Order: sequence, then structure tokens, then C-alpha cells
Amino acid sequence: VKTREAIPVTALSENNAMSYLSQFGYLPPTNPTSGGFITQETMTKAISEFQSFAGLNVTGDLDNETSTLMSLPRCGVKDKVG
Amino acid sequence: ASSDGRSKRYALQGSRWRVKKLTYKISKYPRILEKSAVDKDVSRAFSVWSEYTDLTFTQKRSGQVHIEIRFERGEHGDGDPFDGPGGTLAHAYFPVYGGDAHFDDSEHWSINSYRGTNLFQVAAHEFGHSLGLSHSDVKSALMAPFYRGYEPNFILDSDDIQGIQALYGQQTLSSSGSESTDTKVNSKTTVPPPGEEDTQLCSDSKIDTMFDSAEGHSYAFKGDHYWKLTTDGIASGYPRLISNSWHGLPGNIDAAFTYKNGKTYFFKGSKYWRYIGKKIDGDYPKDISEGFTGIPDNIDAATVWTGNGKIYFYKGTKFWRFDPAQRPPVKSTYPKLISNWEGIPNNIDAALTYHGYTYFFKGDMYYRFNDRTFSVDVADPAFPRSTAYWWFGC
Repeated sequence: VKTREAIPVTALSENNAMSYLSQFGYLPPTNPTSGGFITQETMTKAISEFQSFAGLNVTGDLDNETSTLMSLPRCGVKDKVG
Repeated sequence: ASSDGRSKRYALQGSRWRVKKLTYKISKYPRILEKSAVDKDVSRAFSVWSEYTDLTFTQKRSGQVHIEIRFERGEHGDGDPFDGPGGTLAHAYFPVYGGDAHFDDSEHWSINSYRGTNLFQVAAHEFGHSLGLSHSDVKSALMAPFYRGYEPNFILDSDDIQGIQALYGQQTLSSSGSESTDTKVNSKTTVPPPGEEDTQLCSDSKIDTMFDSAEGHSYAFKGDHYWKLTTDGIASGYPRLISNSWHGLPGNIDAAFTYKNGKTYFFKGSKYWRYIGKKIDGDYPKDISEGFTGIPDNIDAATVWTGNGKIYFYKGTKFWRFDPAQRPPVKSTYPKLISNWEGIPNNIDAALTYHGYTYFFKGDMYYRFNDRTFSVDVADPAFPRSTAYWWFGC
């Protein structure tokens, strides 16, 4: 059955992944005006935490499986609540 | 197991409702569905949670409710804009933040259909947040963050059941005495256990004082009686006589607080008493002028302010700060005007610190104070709020 749900967009860009990880609590909130700069290590750790929470292989890389999952419809509440 | 080695399972945000009889209203409906159909699906989404607890959910058409539901598009006033079709479908606020649930009205909401996005499943998930559940990393759980498409034979995952019962306990015996989920209808109509709703406090919720004991229990004093507050409202078996529990303590107490030394101080007229728990701690009463030099008699309220841990006394239009570590304990710059506490009225009845906030009570209303902005907290619904409704479970 053709559904009207959002068809997963192709691989998410690194930037989009960063704002996704920030939106859902894996990275500190970024200040759009200051273009928050983070280390690769921080990004790898955030991706790993997301992969673990979502039950994906934990690679720390923004691989296709991970960026596809990031494109799926979901709840807007953070996964990690302080 | 998760990356931190713990087993995968539900997560609690840390707040929950103090009462179990919750109300909700749908302030803004989706454009593309019949209102009556939305009412039915939303009610079904709430019953996912009432099925396994003593929670009950009553829809109201207007007025103050616990959970407000809105279908909105884009920016909608909470600083967390929706993003059009797909992506974020909805979000909800945990009880400590008000409990409301917002749905992205750009989505193609549907009921009992493989097409579009299923309203019932998303709503049941969001109401889990409204009740205090965070996201679960159990993929099959309703509280997992990702929408899994229409599930015609939806059943709540055991992980979700464990989570909601960790917050609100299991469903107790229904009125018929049998314990089974199909008595939900009965359990919804059972009279709340005695003491959960107190006629005296619900008809007149003005109190003499309220304080937290060193054990962390909250008590409300009124006349010769007192009530113990629980997370759900009033503990059963109350009211009780003050003098039966705190021997030697009279009724009609003006104020009370528990200091960081674990001792509780009661004030009435020109006298004060000191207790450890419910045991008097020495030869009391003593004169306030003796033990709290600089503090007047006949005070209205007293509390240890969460902002700085000092003791504050309130009377009429003025307040005093008492610091036992200072000499003199009350600086000559006091008293000052209560109007400095932006939004707090004069002649208050009681003040209480609870879960990191300071609350002020006057008549049948109360105020939550924001220590950072040094003013009454801005929230929805706004303060002052009904004490009976939010504290006494009426």
C-alpha cells in the first residue's frame, strides 16, 4: 500500500546530522549564530550513542543505515533528557 | 545492552502528576479529521495508560485542565517549531513542564488506516511523555522515538507497562474487588480510596501553614488538624489532630519550616516550638524574641528559601531574612517589602520549599517562585493556580 509517510530522504549531510543529534540530546544545543564548532571525536561519540539507542551497529560513522534512520518520522522529544 | 552497558528499557524523566484523576482538552483540532473521530482516538490513546494504572482521564471542553492538546503547524509559541510533513510528528511536555501535547498539523493524520500517520499511536506515545515517560531504547516499545507505521493490532509493550507502573503503580482492585484489566471501566468509576480527596480541604483550601518534614513528607496545617500530602493528593486516613502527633503543639499554627539541621520549627503568636520529627526537642515553647532575635511575633509564614538556604519570615507587607550564622542574624536593613518578590502578594498564609522550588500560598491560590528571575514563575496555566486542584487532588 502506498503510504504518504515521508519517504526517507537520501543520506543526511553531516551538518543536518549535527543538528539532528543536537535536537535530540546527543550533542549540546548549537547556537546557530555562532556556528558551534565541535571536534570529530565529539561527533563520533554522539553518533555512537544514537546508534546504540536506536539499536544500530555502533560504528561512530554517519553510515547509510544511520542517516536513513535519522530521516524517519519520529517524536520531537529529546532521546536524552538531562 | 546500551552503549553504557545497562539493559535496554524504559526511561523516566523524573516528574509525575501528584493526582491520578487527570483532565485534558483538545484546544485545536487537525484540519483534515472529524472532531468526533479525533475525540474518540484521543480517548483511546489515553486508555492505553489507564488500562494498567489507576489513572483516569476526563475530557473537558474548556477551562483549566492538566493536559492541553493542540494541532499546530510550524512555529506555534513554544519555541520548538514543527517541520512540515515527515520528520518531527509531535512533541509533548513532561508533567513538571505542564504536560501539554502538540501535534504537527502538516502531517496527514489518519485513523485506522495504512495511509498517512496514525493518530492513535502517535498520541498514545506523546501522552506517555505527558505522564513522565522519556524515550525507551527498546525498539518494540511504544515509547521508542521512531514512528513504525500503522499497527492494526496495537498492544502496549511490557517495557511501557513497567515504565508507567514505576510512576503510578499498578491498577488496584476495582470496585468489584477482582483485579483484572477488563475491570478498567469499573476501576474508572470506583470511588477514589478514602482520603485521596478531602472534602474539608477541597471546599476551603486556605491553610494556616505548610511545611516539609526532615523525612521529606509535606504537611498542611489548618486549625487543630493536619493532612499529609502524597504524590497523588492527600494521604488516606487524614485529617488527624496536630496535638496527637506533635505532643505539646497547639492548633492554629502561624508558620513552620524545617531547617538544614533536620529540626522543625513551629510559630504561633509570640512563641515557637522545636521538634525533631514529631518529638519535642527541649523545653518549649520559648519566646520568638529569644530564639529568633529581630523577628516579630504573629508572623504569617516562614520558609528556607531555595535561592540561598536562608530563613525568610513574612508578615503583612514585609519580610525578614534570618541567618543563624550571622551576628546579628537579622541585618538592620530588614524588614523589606514583600513587593520585592515580584508577583507575590502581601499577607500570605504559607510558604513551602518543594522539589527545588519555593511556593507561596494565599487564600485558595498558590504561586511558584522562579529563583533565577526573582519573580513568580511564568507557566501555562499561569500562576496563581488553584491549591485545591494542584496540591490536594480535588
